[in-house]
Amino acid sequence: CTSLVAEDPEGNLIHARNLDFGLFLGWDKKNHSWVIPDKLKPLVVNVDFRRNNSTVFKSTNFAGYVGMLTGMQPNSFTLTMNERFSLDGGYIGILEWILGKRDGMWMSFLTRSVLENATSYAQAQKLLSDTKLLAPAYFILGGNQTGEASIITRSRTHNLNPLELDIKQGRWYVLETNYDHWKTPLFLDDRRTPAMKCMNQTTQANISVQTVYDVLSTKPVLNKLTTYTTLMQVSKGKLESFIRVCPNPCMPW
Amino acid sequence: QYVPPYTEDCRTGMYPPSGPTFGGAVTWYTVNLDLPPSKRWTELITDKKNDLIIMVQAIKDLADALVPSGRLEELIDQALPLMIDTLPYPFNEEMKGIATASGVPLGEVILFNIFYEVFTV
Repeated sequence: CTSLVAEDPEGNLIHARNLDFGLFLGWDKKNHSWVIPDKLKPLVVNVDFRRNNSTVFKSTNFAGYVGMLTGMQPNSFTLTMNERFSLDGGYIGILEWILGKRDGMWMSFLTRSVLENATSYAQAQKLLSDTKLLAPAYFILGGNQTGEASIITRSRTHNLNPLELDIKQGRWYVLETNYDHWKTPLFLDDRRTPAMKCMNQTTQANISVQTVYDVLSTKPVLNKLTTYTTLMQVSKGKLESFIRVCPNPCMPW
Repeated sequence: QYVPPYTEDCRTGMYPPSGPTFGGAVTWYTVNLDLPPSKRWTELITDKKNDLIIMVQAIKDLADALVPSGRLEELIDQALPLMIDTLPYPFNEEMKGIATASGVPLGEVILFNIFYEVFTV
């Protein structure tokens, strides 16, 4: 996955993501594609969650999956999550759960609860940073004010090295793939470098929904695992998603 | 990370989406949070149930490839439903409603929804 939040010169925040999933879960030799992404693409839906006839939040979901991986509370905050690998992983959380130690949250139920119940970027940030989890994860959170965007790197129990926008220091976007931002990515799977190269080449003066979509359409940021791209503009309350295809030659991940 | 043609120069002019990297638009649905949790996803799942059945079958095929005896699949269908009431409300009720609306066994709906944690194995 690749998630990013960028701030344009007018202080508007754009939050976008490629959802890549299904590594090593079966390869379709005939179509030169992974089995799971091919089965997930028909399930991609945009959902408007409403209460008392007004929108509470919007999301891009896989039908049948009640948790959240990509969502927006219009005019309030935007949230995506990327997978984080760690030896202290979800299997330990599941084991604890089965043994009756149930003080952690399942990742996607936490994101759903935050999108449904949090009332601000700050509150969402606190919940995502402090709630104990069953599995590690990256939460990429955007707000509705200038400077409000952060990468929350979570172990099951801690929030590690939070990274925020810092316009004055020239950090006008934050970008997360599937590696801790303070470490170099695995060289065989470095989608961060090409994505940042394209963001820097675009420059803040030219950042927009259109140019962010260009970045997420550039191989290997676009790869064989990419199922959908979502673009969110919190101040307009606008969420749009597109099913993706990566024509050969294309990186398998 | 510069291995053309698997990597490429930064793309431009890709929006609005079209061409070989565009796989289609995404349909909008409404989920009414005023409904009982078990009824919220009925309309959406009724539309998508065939695709969900195909997806779940792919996960079962994977389980059978990992454990050819079929024991893993049995475990999913018999053991996972036992944990449904340990999962937080209203998500447990929503999953029951999805199983009812799609005809997919509850254990398989649960596995689909906790796949993030399971996948780390």
